[in-house]
Amino acid sequence: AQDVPPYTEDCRSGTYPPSGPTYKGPVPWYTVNLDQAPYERWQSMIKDKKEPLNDVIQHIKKLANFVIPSGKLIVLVDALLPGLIGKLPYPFGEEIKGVADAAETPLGEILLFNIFYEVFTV
Amino acid sequence: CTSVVAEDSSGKLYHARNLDFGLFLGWDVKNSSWMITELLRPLVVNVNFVRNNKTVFMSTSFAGYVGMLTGMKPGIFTLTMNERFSLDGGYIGVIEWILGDRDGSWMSFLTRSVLENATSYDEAKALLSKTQILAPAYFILGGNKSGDACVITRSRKSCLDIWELDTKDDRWYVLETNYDHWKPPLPIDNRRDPAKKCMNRTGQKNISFTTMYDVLSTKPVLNKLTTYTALMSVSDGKLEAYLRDCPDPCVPW
Repeated sequence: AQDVPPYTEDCRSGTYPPSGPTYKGPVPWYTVNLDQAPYERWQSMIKDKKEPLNDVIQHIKKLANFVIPSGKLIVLVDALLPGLIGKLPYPFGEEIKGVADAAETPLGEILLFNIFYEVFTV
Repeated sequence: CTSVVAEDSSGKLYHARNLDFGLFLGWDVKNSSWMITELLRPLVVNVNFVRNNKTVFMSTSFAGYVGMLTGMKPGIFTLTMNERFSLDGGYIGVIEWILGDRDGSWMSFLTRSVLENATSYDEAKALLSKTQILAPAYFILGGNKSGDACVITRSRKSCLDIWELDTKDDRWYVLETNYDHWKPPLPIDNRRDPAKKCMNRTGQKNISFTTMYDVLSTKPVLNKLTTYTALMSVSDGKLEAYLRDCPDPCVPW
């Protein structure tokens, strides 16, 4: 089905500058100052994005609980992953700690979000 | 994901990508969408990383995610990363890492380090092709002079292939989705051929942000997983990103 219209279109033209139903809006700009301590770098951005970040984390937790319904996987994430934060290369561990504190979210869950690519390639 | 680096007739390089993510991570029947894709859109941010009040690199990323998937070091190189699926996947690397084998680098931390520290296209290429990583990946790298672009196909422990731009051989763009370029894509997930068709129809002399955005707006290159489209011009130091949607009728991946 992918190869037939409407799922495969003729090459589009005139879509730029973006508008219309496939455009959902601009992306906001932030500055991260690398002269700041790693823990502090992301704080102002995360204060703005705390709610959507927690929505994603909650969804990942729901998925984890769907895979292992006892909830033990998330218990493991919350218990095990924070102990590994110090093993991450500098400055990533400190930056992730700063994100978790600014988002008021358990450290293990923010770390899981940050390593989701590696886990997801299964 | 779909990433493409193209060189126009004057030798100027453009790098663009659709970031697709969220397959099988929950389907919202009511809204006909992938749940995690919808949840990720509000987290998309452009970030200007500065040191001594000067831009070091720019990136389109997700708030809370400190690694990088899309970025540009103005005047030097552009970089995107596409997911590569393999049985020898990242979960094995993660388990090894947890058990104490820490030789491998986390993929998104590597791309961030390269964007932050590499000072040339060649240095970035060497780091991305030689560093041991925890998960397989495609790195799509563009430089700032004619011919400087490649797709690096990585397994966890080695570099499987480097596919270079070669304008002398009429290869004026390199385009990567989520399959090894020397193999056919999965028949139910062929975004490569539609994207190539549109690139070829556009032609080298017409390549610009406008036409690259057109290519990435054509279904199924644009699909239900597409979170954002990013456009980069390394010589102009310009990065633009736009949130995307693919209302029905639209292919789920």
